[in-house]
Amino acid sequence: SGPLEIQNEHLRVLFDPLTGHLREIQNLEKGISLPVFQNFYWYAASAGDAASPQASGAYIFRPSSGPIPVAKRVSTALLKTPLVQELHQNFSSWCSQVVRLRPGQPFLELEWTLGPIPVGDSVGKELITRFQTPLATAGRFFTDSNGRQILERRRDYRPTWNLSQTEPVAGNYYPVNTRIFIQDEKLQLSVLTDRSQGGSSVQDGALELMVHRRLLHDDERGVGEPLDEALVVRGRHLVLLDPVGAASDGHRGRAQELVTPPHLILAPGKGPHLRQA
Amino acid sequence: CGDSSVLREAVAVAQHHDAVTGTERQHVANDYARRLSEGWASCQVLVANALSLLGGSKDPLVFCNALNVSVCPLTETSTHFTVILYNSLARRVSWPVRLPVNGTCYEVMDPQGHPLPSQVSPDPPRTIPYPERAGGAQGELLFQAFAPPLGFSTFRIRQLSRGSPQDPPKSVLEG
Repeated sequence: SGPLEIQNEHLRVLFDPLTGHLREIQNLEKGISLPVFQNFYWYAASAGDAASPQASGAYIFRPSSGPIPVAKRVSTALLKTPLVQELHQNFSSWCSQVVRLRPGQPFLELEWTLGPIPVGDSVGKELITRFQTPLATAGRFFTDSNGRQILERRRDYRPTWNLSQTEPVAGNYYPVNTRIFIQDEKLQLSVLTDRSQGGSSVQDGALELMVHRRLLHDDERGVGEPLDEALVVRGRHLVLLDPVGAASDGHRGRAQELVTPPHLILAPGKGPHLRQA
Repeated sequence: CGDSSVLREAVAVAQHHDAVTGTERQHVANDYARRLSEGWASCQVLVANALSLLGGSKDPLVFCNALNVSVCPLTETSTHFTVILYNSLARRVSWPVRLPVNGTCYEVMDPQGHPLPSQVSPDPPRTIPYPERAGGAQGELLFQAFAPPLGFSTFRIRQLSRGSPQDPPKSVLEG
């Protein structure tokens, strides 16, 4: 079959034909491209260890493992029509994603459906999506503050005190309300969220967002029960690739649209006769 | 009788840090969800009343709360319906609309009565199990809608034929 790619007038997005993962994003308008590998991973939740009895729970994010990929290869189905181009990726029976491009849209849409997270192995799981690029980010990444100010974050660093980092993953997670991005001197990769999530860049050139979690232990911080809901969640991320100087123009307006989308109301037949603006 | 204060109070309660971060107990999470659901239902009545007043019509309005999982009884069973898009932003937006349908071909008219490009997209090949859709619709009607700043746009949709959606122009299944 043909190459695994989707394209509109703004973007061309390539996928690995063997594994089905996102491989590269090309911004045709700006003449730039960036290898981007995206996958879903999970961190094993801590049940307490020799260093500390602290377990992962509703309040406490304390992974006891590195990120474990949900799937090394994904099943895919490509759908190309005049109004939309989609690659459906099936990572597992509880993890899937649709990667979508529409005509006129200068961003890539990722719609993920996750859950119920399996816990038959008695391990709590905190699920992330991670984007890996060759960008030389030198430990720097950016998150928004309640949709307004963009704050620079630096790995293993706090601007107002000397940090002794004891949690290399959780200690570098920050709130993401509408967007997170990484950049080098030329390019910026931005990911917009449709809800508040935790996010980080625990490796240079990578950014990740926590998308779902299911835990089996109480963290003894007052909740009194594990966060053990077998929920299915669906959400969207918008991915933008731009030159650094032009990036904010793209992500500011898009972030507003994502958190306050239009409301859709239906009526049988002709419906009310509303005066059109 | 619609009432926005039900949702206002539910959202106010949900400003508690446990509701914002999801660190509440399960029965409290259920209560937050119940309050928000009741608040939204009450607001829907208010919005429907306002639109009926503005449009001079007593026809019922429908809110499909499960559109994110492609479930909407109205669009799945009707051959003629209207989509109203309300934009709360202070600038024009263009927004992709996806509606679960069971027909093959539909005509979508924009607010000025001009036809809009649309298509019925069938399910991609079902040889891979992915939980994309919860409903029983055979396809999804896609079109690019738009709405003015802080305003409404109405799109009238009519089914032109019955039957199963056609195959997409190009559909490739990878291992």
